[in-house]
Amino acid sequence: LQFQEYVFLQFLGLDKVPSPQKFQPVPYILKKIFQDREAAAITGGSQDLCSVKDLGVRGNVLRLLPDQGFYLYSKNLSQASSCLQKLLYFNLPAIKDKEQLTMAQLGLDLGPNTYYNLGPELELALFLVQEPRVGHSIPKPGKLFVLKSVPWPQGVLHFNLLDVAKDWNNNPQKNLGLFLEILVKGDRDSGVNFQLEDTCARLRHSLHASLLVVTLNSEQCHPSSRKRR
Amino acid sequence: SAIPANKASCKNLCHRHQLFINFRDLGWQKWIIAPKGFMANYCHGECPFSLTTSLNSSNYAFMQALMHAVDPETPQAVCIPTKLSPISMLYQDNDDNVILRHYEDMVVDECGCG
Repeated sequence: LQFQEYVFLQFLGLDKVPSPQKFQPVPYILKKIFQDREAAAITGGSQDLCSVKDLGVRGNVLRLLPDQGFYLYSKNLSQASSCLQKLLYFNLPAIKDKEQLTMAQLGLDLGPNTYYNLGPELELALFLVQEPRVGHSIPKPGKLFVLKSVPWPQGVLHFNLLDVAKDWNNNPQKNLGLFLEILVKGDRDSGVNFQLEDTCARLRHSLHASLLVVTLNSEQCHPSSRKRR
Repeated sequence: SAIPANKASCKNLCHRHQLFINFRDLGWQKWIIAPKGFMANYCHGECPFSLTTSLNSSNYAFMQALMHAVDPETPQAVCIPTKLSPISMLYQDNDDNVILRHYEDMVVDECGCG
């Protein structure tokens, strides 16, 4: 059975039996796509397994990569209202070379919808990390590529990282991660100050980052048969 | 002249047999999130000449069954899947990634002589 298992695993695109240490939450979108496919298989409906209708892209393998980065506790926070700084890192090498990246969506879940305090407004900045860290130094933020105001610290934000992920996939040494900084907007009087600490502590506790990657395996998915005009 | 069809009883004739692959039997339930298993099924049974004219078989199978009837040295046509469908698998790999992947031709829906 051992040999056959290896053969079957290879067929599945795996080189050995995965033995995950901890179970990752399955995001709603993957569950939905899976259940829609199962329902279509039961009804015998035709399925294009090389397109992900819900996401509007071509692809037959969807991966949710968890963030493997860590919080940064730098003394000189860039601004007084800085709430948190985090290095985000995603392990892209899981993508096999014959797969073409068709989507890379960063998901930042700021935490559950709470109603007791709809504030303060946040400013969220994402930078590329372009220089490798020296020892345990704080990675230096490089090029800013997202600056977004968020009315309050709740809900899930999505950012298109396709070009960045393609660059990382083609040049793995460039994948040094992303530098995330969240600032509290507005002046700091004592009330806000209390909220700031409370908000930042809650954000640090609930922030969950992940990268949803869709790839198209050309060997299993022939170019979409466009109708010739 | 009509070739006497051998008296293969129905249950020996080529048809689809149920086979449920339970991932727990393979010890894979720890990393495969869904499904718990799937109906793979398989094809098995004889392909006598008479069958190739009725079951959804290929012309090639018809000719091979004819040749087998004339010269038993020629192997019989074989019972193979004629309609297959895909499955999707949701699993976790060793890098804690959650992966949804679709696999073509995993479920045998119909069999025939080919």
